[in-house]
Amino acid sequence: SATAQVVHSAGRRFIVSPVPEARLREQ
Amino acid sequence: AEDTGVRVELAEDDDGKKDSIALKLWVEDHKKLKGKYKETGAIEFMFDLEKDVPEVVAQEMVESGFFHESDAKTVGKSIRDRVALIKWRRERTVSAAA
Repeated sequence: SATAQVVHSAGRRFIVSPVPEARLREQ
Repeated sequence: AEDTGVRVELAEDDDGKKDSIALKLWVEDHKKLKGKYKETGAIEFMFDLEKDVPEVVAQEMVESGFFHESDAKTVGKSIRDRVALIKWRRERTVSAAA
């Protein structure tokens, strides 16, 4: 799956990945 | 916890010992956000239960371009609620063991 990494200037890493379909609330 | 439209969950099993734990955050209902939201997916990050402040982490997400400034409070509250639940579960586990 596609993931991307963003590192904030404070040093914290944010790893972005797709939200699994099953975890999305039905609307 | 209040439904903020932003969901925060554990991204790993909580062994009840680690100070830092992986959390995953994503937007369930973008209509509850004030600012314009671009679909970025789930954001995984490490959170130190002893040292980190939810609102500070939320601000870092704003500065990283995930959320609009006007939603920093909502994101911070969502993280705070989840962290409170994790801490409550840990305390309950310790009490039960005792």
